[in-house]
Amino acid sequence: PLNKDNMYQQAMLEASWRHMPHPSDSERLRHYLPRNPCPTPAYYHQT
Amino acid sequence: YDDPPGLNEKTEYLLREWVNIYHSPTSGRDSTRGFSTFVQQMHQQGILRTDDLITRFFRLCTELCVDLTYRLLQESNISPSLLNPTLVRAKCFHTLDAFVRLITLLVKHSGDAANSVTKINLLNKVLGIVVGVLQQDHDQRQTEFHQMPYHRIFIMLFYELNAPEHVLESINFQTLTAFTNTYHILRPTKVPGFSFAWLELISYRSFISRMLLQTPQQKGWPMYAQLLIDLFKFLGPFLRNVELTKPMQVLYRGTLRLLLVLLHDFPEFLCDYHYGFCDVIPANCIQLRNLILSAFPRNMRLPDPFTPNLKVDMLQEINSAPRILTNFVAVMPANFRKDLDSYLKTRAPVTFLSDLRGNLQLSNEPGMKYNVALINSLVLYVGTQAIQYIYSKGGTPSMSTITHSSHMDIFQNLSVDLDTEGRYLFLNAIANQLRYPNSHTHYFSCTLLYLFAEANQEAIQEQITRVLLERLIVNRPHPWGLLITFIELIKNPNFKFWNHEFVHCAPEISKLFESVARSCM
Amino acid sequence: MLMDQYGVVGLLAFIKAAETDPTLVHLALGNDLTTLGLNLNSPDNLYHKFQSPFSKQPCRPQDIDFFVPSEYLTNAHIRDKLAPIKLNRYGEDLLFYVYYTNPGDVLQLAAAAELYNRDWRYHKEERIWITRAPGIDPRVKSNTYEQGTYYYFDCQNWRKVAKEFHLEYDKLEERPNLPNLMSLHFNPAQHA
Repeated sequence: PLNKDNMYQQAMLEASWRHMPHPSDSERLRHYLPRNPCPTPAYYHQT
Repeated sequence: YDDPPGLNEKTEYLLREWVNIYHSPTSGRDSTRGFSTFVQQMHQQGILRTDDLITRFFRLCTELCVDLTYRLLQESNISPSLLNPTLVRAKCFHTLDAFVRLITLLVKHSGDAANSVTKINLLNKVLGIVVGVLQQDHDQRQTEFHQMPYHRIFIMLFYELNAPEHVLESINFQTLTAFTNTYHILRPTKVPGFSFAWLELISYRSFISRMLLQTPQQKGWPMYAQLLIDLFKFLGPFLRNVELTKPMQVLYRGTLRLLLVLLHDFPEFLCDYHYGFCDVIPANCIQLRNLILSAFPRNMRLPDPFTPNLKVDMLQEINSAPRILTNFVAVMPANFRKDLDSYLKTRAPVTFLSDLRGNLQLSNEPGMKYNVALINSLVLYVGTQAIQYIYSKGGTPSMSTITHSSHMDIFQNLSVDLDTEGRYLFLNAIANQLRYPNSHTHYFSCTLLYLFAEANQEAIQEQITRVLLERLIVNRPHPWGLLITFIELIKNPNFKFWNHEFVHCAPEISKLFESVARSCM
Repeated sequence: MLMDQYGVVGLLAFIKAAETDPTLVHLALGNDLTTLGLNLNSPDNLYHKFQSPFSKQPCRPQDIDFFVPSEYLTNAHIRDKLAPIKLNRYGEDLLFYVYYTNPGDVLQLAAAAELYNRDWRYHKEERIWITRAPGIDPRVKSNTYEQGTYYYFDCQNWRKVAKEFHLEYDKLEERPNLPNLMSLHFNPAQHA
């Protein structure tokens, strides 16, 4: 069964899930063509 | 912290100076020109005078960078239209990346070029300081904690310290060790609010490359294996209890993605550490475990398990022992190991068998009764000893050579004497060795089939079937050794598999067996 | 037969429970691992382009950091001195490059809008860009479709290819609408 620590871990995981890492967090800053994510139509090429 | 008066202001001034230098076009290649003038300023401000002051300087810089990030994130929460997330991050990185560059240059230029010790000591010091600030921030802010500034510092520092420069290459293994220690200290069970960033950090492509590919003699493998075990240990309780909240599902799916990359690119790594991973993955995480057990060396061609009349014991690889780089006997108490060795050698003390169940039991709490790690260790140890013993007699593992031995006494005793919970764990420990063609896969496949054939109660046969079946009905991948064992069980008339009541006990069960049998045929 | 969770009936009960509890599915039946966005049949290593354990998207070409001389990197301060991005001044080749290498980004939409201005149309089903072949009118034309020879952009071989099409107008995308283009030109140095 989950213990107190596990419950705390679950709560902290939940909180950090609200601000997940962003792809640009792992990339060098690009001044000229920075990422500007936006919802593009599903029928566009996604990769 | 008793910082000397004025140190905070000095540090803030210096950090601001450095950020401007870092971003100015005149700071030259990799900011080196700007750096040499900046170091003069640090000297003038007395920052480099003592180790203690340098430590305080780095801590204060880290805290300043983190506070700035929280402030900018706060602003963006207040006016999201003005500050879109990309812009907020760019503003945070503007300072964070400058701070990382300063650390990198101080590490590179501390001590003379040949003196790697001062460089690595400074790197470990700085990483330790960032870890300390992170842990305190995590403990103080609790659910308001934000992983981003620390994630950025670690990943960009790792990136910069892995630049193709001689001075960095010469300390690369110590650098990897420093980061592995850092990530181990920040493992999810210790800093759960940092878990998502943590998985990003250990999944970072150049971290994987350095740890699993570029470091000679696979010296990064045990370190990377430890980080994966840290991850499985965090997921374990939630998976075992099927407490899969949305965030946990995201983390679990992220784990599957990472393992798929490792399965595809570094299967030998999963092969060598499968035992350590399966030791901490809960028994009900069938697919996660199958994924690890399905790994096989890239230079190996697996014969199609569905080949009619496949002669497994004729395969060339079947007599090679797989590499197992986990010290799997470490969990065995010394005198248990002594009695075990004695029994294996002389079948004495006879009490060893009757005491065995008690030695494996931890409590009477259902679901928690047994020492799973000890069962896993006992099974693999006895199996490897049995294989050695068979070879020493000039034989090779087969349905006939594995019988009538002290090793098989132990396995048969366990299959008869344990209750259903213990037997399930025992049979799982055997099934965890059914992998790609090697002597362990072959020996344990024969053992499982032999236990089925020699069972004195149908419950044993039912549980052997259950352990195999639950591993077959999950989505792919399925380990080769599992498939060939189940195919043999359902095809070989000597096992009379289809006569058993548990095969026909319910329409869904019959359908399940027939569909699995069909896909196996 | 065993009536506890360690027998065949226990497994069946777990499977049936999974039918109603999606979180159990992860464990009882597992995920279809081919849907996690990784090309498991790729002959090349995957880790090069492994963007994140939390994303189905592999790295785009421009996301894979590579150690280039720092002079190659755009310094924040000279950003303003560089020509602003004006898609209407670029050739089709570059517009297609911007479209295909910026999935999920404002740039992809902006490139699509400019291609639309250049009389290209995006076929939502075929997922390709199509334009009329110069000087060749459609053989058949009605108010819902037309048929004839057209050019489409083959992004695998990176060229325009003539091909017969039966074009249903409702399968062609309307003019893409763009979010405010301001963010296209943001420059962190101005906001530091």
